[in-house]
Amino acid sequence: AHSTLRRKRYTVVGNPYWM
Amino acid sequence: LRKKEMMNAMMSDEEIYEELRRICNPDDPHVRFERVKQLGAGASGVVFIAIDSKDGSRVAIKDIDLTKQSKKDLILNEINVLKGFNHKNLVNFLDAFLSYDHLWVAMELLDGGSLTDVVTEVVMKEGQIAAVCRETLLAIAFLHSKGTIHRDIKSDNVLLGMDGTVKVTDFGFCANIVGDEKRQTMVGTPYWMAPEVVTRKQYGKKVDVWSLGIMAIEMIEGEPPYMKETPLRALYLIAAVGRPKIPRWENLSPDFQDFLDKCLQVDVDMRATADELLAHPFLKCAMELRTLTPLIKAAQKILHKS
Repeated sequence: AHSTLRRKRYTVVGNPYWM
Repeated sequence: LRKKEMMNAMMSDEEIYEELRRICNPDDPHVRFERVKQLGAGASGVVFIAIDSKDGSRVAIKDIDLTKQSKKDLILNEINVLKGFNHKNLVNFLDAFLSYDHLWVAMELLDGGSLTDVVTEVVMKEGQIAAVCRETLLAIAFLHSKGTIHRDIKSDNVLLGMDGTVKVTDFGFCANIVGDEKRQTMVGTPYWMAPEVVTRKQYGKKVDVWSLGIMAIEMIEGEPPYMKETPLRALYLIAAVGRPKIPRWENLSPDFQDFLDKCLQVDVDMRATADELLAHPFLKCAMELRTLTPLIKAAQKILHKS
């Protein structure tokens, strides 16, 4: 859960992989 | 800065390395700095505390692995922004070092940690929220006056000193704009993104004001709206819902409600500018920054970071 939460707070530039 | 940014965007990787070698300190960072403790890891690099052997001072080092950076021109842009600006509410840049494929950016160390630790672990009073908003707005207004949008305002990028000092950091995603020029690339962190960024419309400086409004919600609730959703669903909700619902809205003071209202206007023309917000009545109830110190200590104790 901690790593998921941390990934949610990452900055994205342009199209992130999950879009 | 805008011309430099446009030139950087057209440079090849080799040219960028050449430019980095030109502007970086030739010292070997592995020799000069003694690594003490890792503070965290972000999208663009790892941040740790180090001792500078030159004067024994403690500094924050951001170690960026250039091989993992798809847009290396953003790195050049960050250093130009860091080197060019000096303000009491911006984390001060000390120096940059190039070591093989790694770039070490040395910055002043704020030992209170990030605002995220405080908002997630302790409850803040409105006066303390107003103080943090004021200091962050001073940084944003300064950047905007220089034609720069931060584009990634969130509690993770607001650092605290043990004396309650508040400083904005992480300029790796800044955009330099001329006058009312607009941008379109989606940059930022989903949960803090303004609707116009999410819907790929052209956006300008006021995206930072929206993100500040979301950060104010963090200071009330401990996390931004939709944090329990996936990033993709959060983007959908921002675009579909627009202004987020704020739990316990009725418990907030009228001034704070109006401040949030002006930050979180979906219509950009209705949304306030950073300068306008600096004159908002809500900031008049700001408590002294030193009142943040007990919150910082409590958060560090809970998170075993003291």
